[in-house]
Amino acid sequence: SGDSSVLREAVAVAQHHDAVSGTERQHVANDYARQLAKGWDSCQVLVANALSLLGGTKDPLVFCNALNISVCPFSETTAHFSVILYNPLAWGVTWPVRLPVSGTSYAVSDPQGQAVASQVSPDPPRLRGGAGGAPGELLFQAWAPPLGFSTFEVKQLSPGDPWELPKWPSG
Amino acid sequence: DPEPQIQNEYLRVLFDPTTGHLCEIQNLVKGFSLPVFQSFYWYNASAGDPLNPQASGAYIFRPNTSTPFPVAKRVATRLLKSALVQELHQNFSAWCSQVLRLRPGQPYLELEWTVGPIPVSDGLGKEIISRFETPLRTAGRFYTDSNGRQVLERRRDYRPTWNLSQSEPVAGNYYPVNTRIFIKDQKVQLTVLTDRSQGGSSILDGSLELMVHRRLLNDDNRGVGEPLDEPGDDGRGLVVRGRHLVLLDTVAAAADQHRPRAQEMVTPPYVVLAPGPGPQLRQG
Repeated sequence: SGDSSVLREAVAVAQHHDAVSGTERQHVANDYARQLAKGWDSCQVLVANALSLLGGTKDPLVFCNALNISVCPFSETTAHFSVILYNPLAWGVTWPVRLPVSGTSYAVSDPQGQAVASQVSPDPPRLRGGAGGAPGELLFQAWAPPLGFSTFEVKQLSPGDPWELPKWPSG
Repeated sequence: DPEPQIQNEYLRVLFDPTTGHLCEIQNLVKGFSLPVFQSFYWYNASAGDPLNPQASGAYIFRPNTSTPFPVAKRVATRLLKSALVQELHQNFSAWCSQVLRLRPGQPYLELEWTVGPIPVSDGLGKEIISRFETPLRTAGRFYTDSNGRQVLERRRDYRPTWNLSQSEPVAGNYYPVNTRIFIKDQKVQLTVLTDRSQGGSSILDGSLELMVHRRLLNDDNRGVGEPLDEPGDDGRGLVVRGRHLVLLDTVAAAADQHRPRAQEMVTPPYVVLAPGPGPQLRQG
């Protein structure tokens, strides 16, 4: 069962002036981060339960917390998956979805089943020596209605080819 | 490429072919352009001096000179253009890089910066800034928000409620930026949206800067008892990645753009993945 009170408690603790301004000792900062991460995990169970209820399904739902460094084992290893976008704002948004993948081309369809333009770009922006091993990053423009969901279906069309990564210019 | 540039239906962004830096932003809808130079610099963190023993630390920002050092005078660049995105990758150094992106339908320039681990083997603490320089005549004024709500006018070396005698020409002009900082003249406004709270200022007329990362070697003697020197996952020093959205518009129209964009920055859509076709969600 999901529980948002874990995150509420962690955010309450992080109202301390040290947490707000970063003037705590390192081990205290690490503990603030640990509490927030535990709260985050517990909320993800809550969101998954809500989505399962709304979708009438027991399928597992996956959260990737390191998309900003292009790491997501699920999208890197799954040939057919869906991307669910929840928009918390009171107006519709378009949003670039970037997911690490191992294929070189994918078919993306929108909630109405229409094809969505997508591309796989090489050399995802991972941190140097960082984790994650996908050679490419799937990019498509998604959108979601005000305070609502959109589900985009992604199917791999071609297996991963060895990428000819563009090299940094000399110097 | 003699004139490296990226473009969408709203903006054209030009880069210096020699140094690889951003050098101009053109608003294609309103038909005007602004020379904008952007680069990364580092302030040498003070370790205290004979006049004032105060060091830069977790509580205190105190550079030991007012002029920051450029991370790189020239950057290695790579230009990628496709139907879905046009982007220029800049490599300032092994610990500082940035990707500038324009996507169809987005009236702003996205700068995704990655900074760290900050090298300190020279024994110098460093405070890293991203600085934008323009010819705008700003008369020492710039604007920063408070918790994403009220925007306050800031004036260099001045306080509205008491006669300030400025003792710290840089740090004394830094203010908290929660979501946005902007500079403007009579007609044109350059706004930078942040994806987290940062320190910001306008130290030179026509310029604005945001502090993106710090790594210090001295305690500032205010109680924490250790330098601000975060080890990061591998202990080599914290690596930070973030985004700045740059909007160039008329003063009259600027708020219509930066207000919704700033909200989207702090409450972006939330991505959840599912195997196969996923749940058929009923809209609420």
